[in-house]
Amino acid sequence: PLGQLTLQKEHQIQFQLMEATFYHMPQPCDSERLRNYLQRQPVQTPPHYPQQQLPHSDTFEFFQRLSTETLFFIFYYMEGTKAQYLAAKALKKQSWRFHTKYMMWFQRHEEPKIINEEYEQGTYIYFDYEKWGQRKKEGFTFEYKYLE
Amino acid sequence: TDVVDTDGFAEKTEHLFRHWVYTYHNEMNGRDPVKYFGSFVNRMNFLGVLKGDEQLTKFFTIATKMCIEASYRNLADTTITQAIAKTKTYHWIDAYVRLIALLVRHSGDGSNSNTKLNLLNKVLGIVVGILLQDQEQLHGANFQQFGYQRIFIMLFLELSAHDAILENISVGVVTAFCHTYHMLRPANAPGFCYAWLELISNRVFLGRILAMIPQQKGWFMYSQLLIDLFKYLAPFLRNAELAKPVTVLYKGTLRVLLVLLHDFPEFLCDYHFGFCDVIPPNCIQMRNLILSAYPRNMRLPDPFTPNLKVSTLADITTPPRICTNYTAAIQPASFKKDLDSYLKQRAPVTFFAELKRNLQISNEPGSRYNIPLMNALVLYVGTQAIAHIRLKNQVPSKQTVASSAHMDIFQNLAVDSDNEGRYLFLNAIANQLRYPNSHTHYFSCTLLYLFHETNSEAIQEQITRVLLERLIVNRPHPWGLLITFIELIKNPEYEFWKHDFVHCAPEIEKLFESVARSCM
Amino acid sequence: MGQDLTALGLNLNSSENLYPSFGGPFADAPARPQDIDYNVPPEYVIN
Repeated sequence: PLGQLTLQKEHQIQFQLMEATFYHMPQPCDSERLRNYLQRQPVQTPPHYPQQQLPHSDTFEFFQRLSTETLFFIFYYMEGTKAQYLAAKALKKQSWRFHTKYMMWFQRHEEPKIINEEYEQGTYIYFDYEKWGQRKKEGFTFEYKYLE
Repeated sequence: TDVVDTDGFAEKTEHLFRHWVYTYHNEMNGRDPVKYFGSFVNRMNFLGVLKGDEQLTKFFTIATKMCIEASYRNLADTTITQAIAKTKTYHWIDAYVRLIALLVRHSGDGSNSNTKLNLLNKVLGIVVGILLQDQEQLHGANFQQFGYQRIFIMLFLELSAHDAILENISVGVVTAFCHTYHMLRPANAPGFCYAWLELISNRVFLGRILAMIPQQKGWFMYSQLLIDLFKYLAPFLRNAELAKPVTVLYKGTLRVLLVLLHDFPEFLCDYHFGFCDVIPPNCIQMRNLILSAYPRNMRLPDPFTPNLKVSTLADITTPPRICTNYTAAIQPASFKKDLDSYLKQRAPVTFFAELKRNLQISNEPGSRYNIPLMNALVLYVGTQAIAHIRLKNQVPSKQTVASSAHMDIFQNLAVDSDNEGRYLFLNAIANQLRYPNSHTHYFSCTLLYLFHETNSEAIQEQITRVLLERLIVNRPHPWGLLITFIELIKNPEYEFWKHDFVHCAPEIEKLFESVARSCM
Repeated sequence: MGQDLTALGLNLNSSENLYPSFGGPFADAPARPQDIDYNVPPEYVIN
């Protein structure tokens, strides 16, 4: 029974300012840090491409199913985000270990020849983020103080 | 106020600020950012920026204006896309914000929060002043919100970083931002309203103010921000047709409320009363959303359970927490005194004339009544009635709510009001039909009692309308609303199906039957 | 009739809190893991 109510003058003025700013709506990326490599840039893709993110794609289980290469990509190109955190967690699950001095991931290739409190030494596989590939390194010393 | 450049201060500031932006993007990402910050502060000091309050104010005013001018300049640059214009602008603003955050963090000694928070409030106040001046005088309808939004959100994120000193001032930081956002509420800065909603619903801000501040100290502040939003939206939502800019802001509000309903239902439970006071009565679904909240540790019995005995439910005698001082709305004090006296002595009858005089504030159809007073009065009388019933060791029921000073007032409001007044009165009751608690129970009995006792079919129809309009909108529906309506249509005592208005139109009849079927 | 609140891009049946990945009032999908700032060990921030 309240019926219509005409807008008062002050509300009409408010509406004009609101309407003007309506054409410059905030985007989610306006509230997010600038990403060094992969800034959020919505691009119109053909409608038959999946337009929504895959279900559960923000879960650890999803990241565990990603290939090692993909996990390295996420780790190095999405730094400071939850994706990097989940990728690191998944890599560790695959017994990769992060070296905080070389900032690279290492994985034992075989049982180390020497193991003591400070370090282990032997043959390792590591991921070289500059040459973007996995390499084998013999006689490498992994000092535990650099184990993240 | 505009900065008067006396001794080349502006030029020095501009040079200093450019140097900082360069430092930030080229040195600060290294291993020892604080080292660079330390040498920059020495530069500021050398140039007299830290000499006193006035110089510091000038510095921040000029630096903020440089960032905002960059935002307009970049956006006006037709050779680049909007995305690149924003990225270029943020290149400046993110550096500026980092400087502010470092100055806040390192000012005063580690334990002295006041120095830090005073500096933060100063800077926030300067940005607010520039924004309001920009919107009102400089750019008007061409006002651009994104530069200001960036300053606020990135400063909040910087000051929310995991850092022992910042953790120490986190409540002060959240409080400072709440004051700032209240000063920039949409009614004050309509051109900033979308950015404002982004800011108050930012995931980090929500986490801080609603989850991380101990003892829910942030809840009241946040409720005030939502009330600012509802007050702004109210005139635009009061009519059925929404203009596109309003629809977008309204849907954005619904998203925020859904997150609150899902993650912080107790917050909506505690502040529902203040929210319903400012949400227009015709804004049914948004109000239902708020009234549907219930404590997470509570299990709601299925309202359609056959022979559900509401009075035997465990929580039904527990009074709900209401964090709004609703009795303060019962003004003037003389009226409150007369109300209390009537409740005590059930006299004098002249009180009802005073009641009507206080509730009616204009003759303008559609806004004749003081809605906050109506809501407060109904809730106050109801809580007094519950206490009165409990004093007699009874529980609310059709019998125990009857013939009392409290019910006199409700029946007077039902019988003696016009359509509009009665609609608002019945809404005030229906707003209490929420999750199982003593208010839901009492007001459910009261509404059913009013339906049963009245000899006016118009009143019965209006009670049905008030319930129905809340039920036919999309979900969610408050539990108390459902159990009241189910009781009304199921219990033969109310002779619901005999009323003509139930059969007034085929689709209405079908709707009642579909609800009845789901009950059976 | 109001809006269909299940169609606003929020996973209302989620057992987790929604706010940590809330994309904002005008976003019709939650923020993705790569959009959400996270307190990763400083060594991970390699630039």
